[in-house]
Amino acid sequence: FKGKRAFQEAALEQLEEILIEADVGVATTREIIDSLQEKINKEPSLSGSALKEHVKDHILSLLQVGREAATQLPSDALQVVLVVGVNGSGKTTTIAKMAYQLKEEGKKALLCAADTFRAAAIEQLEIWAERVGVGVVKGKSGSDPAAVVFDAIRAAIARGMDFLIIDTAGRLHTKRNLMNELEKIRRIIGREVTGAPQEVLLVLDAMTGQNGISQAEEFLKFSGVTGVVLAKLDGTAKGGVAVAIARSFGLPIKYVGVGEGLDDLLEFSPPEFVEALFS
Amino acid sequence: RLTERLEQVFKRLRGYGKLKEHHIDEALRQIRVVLLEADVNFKVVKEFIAKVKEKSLGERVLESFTPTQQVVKIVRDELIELLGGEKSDLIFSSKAPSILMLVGLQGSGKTTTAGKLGKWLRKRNHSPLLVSTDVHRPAAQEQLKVVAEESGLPVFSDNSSSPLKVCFNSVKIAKREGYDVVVVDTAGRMHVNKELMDELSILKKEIQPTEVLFVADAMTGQDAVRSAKVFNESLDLTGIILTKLDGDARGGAALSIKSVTEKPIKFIGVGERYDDLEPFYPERIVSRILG
Ligand SMILES: Nc1nc2c(ncn2[C@@H]2O[C@H](COP(=O)(O)OP(=O)(O)OP(=O)(O)O)[C@@H](O)[C@H]2O)c(=O)[nH]1
Ligand SMILES: Nc1nc2c(ncn2[C@@H]2O[C@H](COP(=O)(O)OP(=O)(O)OP(=O)(O)O)[C@@H](O)[C@H]2O)c(=O)[nH]1
Ligand SMILES: [Mg+2]
Ligand SMILES: [Mg+2]
Repeated sequence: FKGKRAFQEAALEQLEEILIEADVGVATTREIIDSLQEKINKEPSLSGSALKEHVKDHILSLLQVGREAATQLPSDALQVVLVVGVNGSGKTTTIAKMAYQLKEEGKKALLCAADTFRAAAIEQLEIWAERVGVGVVKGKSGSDPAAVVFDAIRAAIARGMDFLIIDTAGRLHTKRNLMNELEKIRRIIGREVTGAPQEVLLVLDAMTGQNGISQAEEFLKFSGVTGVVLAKLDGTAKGGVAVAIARSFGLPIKYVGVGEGLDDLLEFSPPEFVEALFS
Repeated sequence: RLTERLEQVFKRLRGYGKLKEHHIDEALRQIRVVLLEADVNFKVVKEFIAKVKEKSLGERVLESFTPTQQVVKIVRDELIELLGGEKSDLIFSSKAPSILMLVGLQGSGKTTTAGKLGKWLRKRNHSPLLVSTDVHRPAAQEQLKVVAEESGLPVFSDNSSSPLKVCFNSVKIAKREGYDVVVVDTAGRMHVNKELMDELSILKKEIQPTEVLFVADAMTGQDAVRSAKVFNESLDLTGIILTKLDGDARGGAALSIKSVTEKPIKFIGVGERYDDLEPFYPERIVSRILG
């Protein structure tokens, strides 16, 4: 009997290591392992593979959060998608991929180059827009991003667009003035289109550690966030911080980025994600 | 924070009278949590805790009147030693131009750092030339042009589709125009992309840089050891630059990357402007990691 206990302890340690190394984080991992320990106390004969299945189910239930809201009602209003996140996470490239997908679905999309700060940010989005075959509204480099957003909304409505996707400058969530700027952009969107932005996507680099949690917290406060895009999942990082974010804020992962090409954006699949955590 | 956590532990332990060796494990558990929450790699933490345990028992902290201070000092000193060590100046060639190559994952901050490094070099009376070998990312060449313009530096770019050709041409220009350092910006890439990693090692072999600097994002989590290990095995890095430390990422990736590559962290990026580059001081990042 002692052998069984030692074996289970080893199994729990192994599972804990997998979760921590996947960036799930100490707190969320502890919650999962504690609940697993309770199961073991009730059913002392659980096998190693049964324990693993329980962990997978637990994570799946955490990831189910917010997914009921995923079915959007058809609307005649302009659908405004605001894309936010810290520097270099993959926002601009993700927008190109989304525009490509919308075009494939026969939707009319317009892009807004509201990153007026970073070197060649506007040019980067322009090249993508040209490759996809969608229009882009831009302003002068260094101009007020809120003004560009305003112009883009007016243009999208005038041209009868279905979707307007807004690219914003990368910003660290600790920079109050930059977060205020984002809040202002959100206000303007809401003022010009009722109920907009209908989607605010936080693009998160899959290799992000526990800092992802404070990123989600701050962007939720200033721009609002309706979903997470986990970019660069084609590396070796597991993106486990997204589980901690789901648990802390009830934020669903909506898409995953798996490469630098236009078709490298997939709808998030919780079972596939969980399988990959353990591979 | 580590001090508060340890104070609670030792306060509780005081009730047990004479402490046994295993009582130190309670304190070690707290150190482990602090490091994991700071994104230090799981296996790196394991090795680190073993070292701290050995030192703590050796210094008989369980018999000390101030065990918290003693353990915190052991942890801090051990971290500083792991992160510091050899002097981390840039290496130059005796025969100009010296070539500094910037490599790393997508979006880590290489192109921006190229501008920062160029400005840093010019302040120290060097004559740097920026070069972009990124023929893949949309507007990458344009981005480095703007970076160069905004930091008042010369930049070489040609529409040659080969990173190797661009590099050779830039070295020709440097020799002709008297630039003594060429800062080579490369395209971001995944360490698991064999073709792109091979491209980079061929580039290194051909242009023989005196510096191959791995530009890494300070908010990187557990994956930091994996990417750093592959880049190091493939290129034999000469140094690390940790970016975006102007945020609130604890920066445990610094310890992970240092311990798996054993290469010096030479600079940190602390903002988006071209003055936002600082030399790396272990003490500062240790305070961040320990909360
Ligand atoms: N491998 C891989 N690379 C990606 C993915 N998404 C984006 N990238 C790359 O990551 C780098 C940064 O992407 P950007 O789209 O410029 O990121 P950003 O968030 O707009 O950056 P800033 O505007 O500077 O904050 C580029 O080299 C992209 O090609 C992905 O899913 N996989
Ligand atoms: N806050 C902050 N932002 C930084 C720092 N270094 C770079 N950035 C930002 O990070 C984003 C990505 O920087 P880039 O220089 O384009 O990164 P890169 O490694 O060249 O990207 P790829 O070429 O696509 O691999 C940009 O928004 C930069 O302004 C830093 O130290 N602090
Ligand atoms: Mg961008
Ligand atoms: Mg670049």
